[in-house]
Amino acid sequence: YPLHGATRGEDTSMDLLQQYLENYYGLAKDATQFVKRKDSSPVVKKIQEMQRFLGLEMTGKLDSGTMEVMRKPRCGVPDIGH
Amino acid sequence: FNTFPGTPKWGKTQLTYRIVNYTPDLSREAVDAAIGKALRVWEEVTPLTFSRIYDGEADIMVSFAVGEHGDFIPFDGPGTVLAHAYAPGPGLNGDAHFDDDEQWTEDTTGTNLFLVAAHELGHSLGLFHSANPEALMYPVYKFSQNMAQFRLSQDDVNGIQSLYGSATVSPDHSVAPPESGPPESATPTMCDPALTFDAVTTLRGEALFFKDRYFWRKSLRTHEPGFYLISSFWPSLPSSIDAAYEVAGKDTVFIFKGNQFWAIRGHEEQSGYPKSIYTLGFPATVRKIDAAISSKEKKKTYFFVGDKYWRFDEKRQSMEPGFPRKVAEDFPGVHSQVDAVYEAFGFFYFFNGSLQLEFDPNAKKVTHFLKSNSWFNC
Repeated sequence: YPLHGATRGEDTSMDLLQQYLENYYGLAKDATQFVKRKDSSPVVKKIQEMQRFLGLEMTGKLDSGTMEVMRKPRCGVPDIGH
Repeated sequence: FNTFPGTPKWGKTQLTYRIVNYTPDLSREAVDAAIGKALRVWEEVTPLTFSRIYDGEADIMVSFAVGEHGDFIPFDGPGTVLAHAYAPGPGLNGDAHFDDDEQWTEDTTGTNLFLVAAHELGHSLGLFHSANPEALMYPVYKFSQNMAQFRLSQDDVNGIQSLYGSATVSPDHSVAPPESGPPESATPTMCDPALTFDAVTTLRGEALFFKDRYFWRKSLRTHEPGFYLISSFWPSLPSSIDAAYEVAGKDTVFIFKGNQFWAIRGHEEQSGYPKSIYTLGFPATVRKIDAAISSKEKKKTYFFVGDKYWRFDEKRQSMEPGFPRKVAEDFPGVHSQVDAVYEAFGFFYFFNGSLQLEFDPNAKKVTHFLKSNSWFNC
């Protein structure tokens, strides 16, 4: 069943968000269920942490400005310390 | 700025680096130049110096790799992750890895190697990602249109100087405590009565006067000298050089800093450099050259180090026996250490602070005292 364009786009964004937060902001690998529910508090806090670090408005939402920065090439070193 | 957790940093100022392999995207010379220029970005604002080695374990090992490459943090193919690097320390620490699935370029048509290398080497020295979007250490790649005149942001300078200080090196080359505030490096002015030079040389009939990251270029035909950034002509050259001289017969100018030297021919940086000064025959006790001059007629090059000098035979390409000798014995009147030396009209001009001594090598005496910037018609 082909997905509706907007839905597919949202899924892709959620995958990118999950990978981004896992790779660079220390989101636990088993937090998948939280990412799928992006309104959940731990994920919102992680998005805000990322937005604060990247100098973006801390909306806690996966807005277009945040997505744009996440899609840019970058250094692979995590933005938070292990 | 941020530093890594625990603030790891190098406990010495003289670091080694090795370029382990090359990307097929660029010539070896272009990779060498990009890495050298990236290191000099940090060298210019700290007491750190970098020497290249070709074998064995260097403090900073630079390599290109794709996918999984032995550190359990695989690269991800084209895009997104461009490179990563490790904080100071032994083994893998200090190393910088570049994703060879990127298209590495010298310009901005692909991913600019110099810019990414400068960022990664910041990690190698102990800087973590900065939250300042203007900083080189900001995690997101952002190319600058004006690559030739690239400068660190004040945030980067503050960060690296919080680890290593700005310029002071103790005699044993251990790291001096950081200074309280990083000074802004001022642009030198040619008619400043206190102006001193790092080095002076001829280049194809013109005179070059080096100072910090700049140089003045003076032709006998022009009244006003031109003023340029060294990096705008020769991106791989360091700033604050120690000595420079031209071997006119080879159309080559040799530039010295620390225990390394570079060769340039006009605008071209010669491949195979920097080389160690010890390949010229200096003993290990010589750490740097203060000044140098090559006599076109005699085909001899004079290297001044402290109160002594060495003489190099350009025909035999070897250091002459019987040296070093005392400067004051063979150049009566030139007593103190010299900053630079220049030859014109059959005279040697020794620069010492804001003074200049005109020395007649035939009469073996100082014939005039001048201000160092007398060549600028101030």
